[in-house]
Amino acid sequence: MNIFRLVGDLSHLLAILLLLWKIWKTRSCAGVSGKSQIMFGLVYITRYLDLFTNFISIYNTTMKAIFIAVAIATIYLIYFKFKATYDSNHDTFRMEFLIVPVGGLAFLVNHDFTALEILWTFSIYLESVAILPQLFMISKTGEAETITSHYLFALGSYRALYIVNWVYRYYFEGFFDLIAIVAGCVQTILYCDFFYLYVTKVMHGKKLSLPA
Amino acid sequence: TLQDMDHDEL
Repeated sequence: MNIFRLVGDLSHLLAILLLLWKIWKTRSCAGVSGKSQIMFGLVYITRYLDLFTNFISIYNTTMKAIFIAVAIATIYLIYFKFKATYDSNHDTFRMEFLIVPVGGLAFLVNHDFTALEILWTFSIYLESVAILPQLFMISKTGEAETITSHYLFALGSYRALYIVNWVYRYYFEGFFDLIAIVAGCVQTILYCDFFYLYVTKVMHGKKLSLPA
Repeated sequence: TLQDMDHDEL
């Protein structure tokens, strides 16, 4: 464990708790892409199947359990409890356009052709594109609530910090996992224009609005 | 370099 990965994990935890809190407090999931949340749920479930079989540390097990629980709770709030506030007209990104190619790629490019490893690889690839429906929805509505932009900033920062963690681990531990690194770079690149808007607007107290 | 199969990262 290193500081970059720890801060990255905490930023990730902050992001998902922030989103859950926003939906619960405002009793509304307006501006939130349910499709992205479904894909994140899929990411955690397929990645953490080893939750009970492969004990790494208390921290690792606890965080995996929290991520899965918060993801399921968020999906429940969006599609059941506050379903009336779900903006399905703007959440129109076709998930199958992401899940099918990612599933195929996981079969072709992986470290080990076993069920668990292919599911882990699927999860890594899916996570890199899972935010697309959310970013697409913001581009359609032309704006995002400030709390949603904080969620996105924390979520985008987590994988950016993981990239720093991988550089650190390469130089100090001789460890690198090319699949995670390439997917992590793609994931972080997808946030770049959002990061620019966040820094230039939200940090100056303005609302996040895309140029019409 | 090591490609550890039991993924220790979240």
